Amino acid sequence: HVFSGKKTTNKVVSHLILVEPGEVFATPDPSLPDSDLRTLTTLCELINRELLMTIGWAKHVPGFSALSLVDQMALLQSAWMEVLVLGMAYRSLALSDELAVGGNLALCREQCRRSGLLHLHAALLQLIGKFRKAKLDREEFVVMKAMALANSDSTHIENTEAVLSLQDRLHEALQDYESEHHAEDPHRSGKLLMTLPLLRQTANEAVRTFCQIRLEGRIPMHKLFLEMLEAKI
Amino acid sequence: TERHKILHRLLQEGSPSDI
Repeated sequence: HVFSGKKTTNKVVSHLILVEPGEVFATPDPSLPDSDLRTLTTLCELINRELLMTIGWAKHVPGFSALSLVDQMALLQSAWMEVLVLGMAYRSLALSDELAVGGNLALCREQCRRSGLLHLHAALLQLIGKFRKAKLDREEFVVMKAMALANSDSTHIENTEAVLSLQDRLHEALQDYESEHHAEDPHRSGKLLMTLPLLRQTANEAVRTFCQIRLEGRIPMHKLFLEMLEAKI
Repeated sequence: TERHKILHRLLQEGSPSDI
């Protein structure tokens, strides 16, 4: 990765580094012709596997499993696309104008245009540019991902206090990490938190795009992906 | 939870079989 972080003494950050899932690799169907349909089919299958990994990962976010099942569901149903988009943005930091959708699959602007993902490509590039400018490192990325999950603003949360406490714990971890490794910039954690609105905006654009793909019905979509999209409608 | 049965099951049991 472009910006490698440093060893941290913060237990939450080091735990999040430890439980960070490995890369997901695209498995394009060789029986399909190389087309926008194959790109989208590959992408939707990849997202389904990423969703599975994201749910598994969430259980390891410190404090998440202590929430009620209803609140765990509310956070994931609301924030799953933000988590996926942040992962894609982080993987794409080293690329120029391409989206690293999988460990072995990067989509250029033209491929995105042909597949109906042009708006999403533009939105993601803006987000990636912001993280690149900030030199987001791996430690910051894993904490931001957990914060995106905890900061879902779902209206279905039962125990608001418990979710706020999870947010506080992650915020403390970020501040702790920044004071340890970026003491030269006392505003750094604030700058990173200020990227969250653009992350949500980009994730909303992604949800809109895949809801449209679902409506068109040309691409097979797995059950989990469909269920999570339906939760956003 | 009926509408969100896969997520519910994955969180509760962690057994992906028909995803």
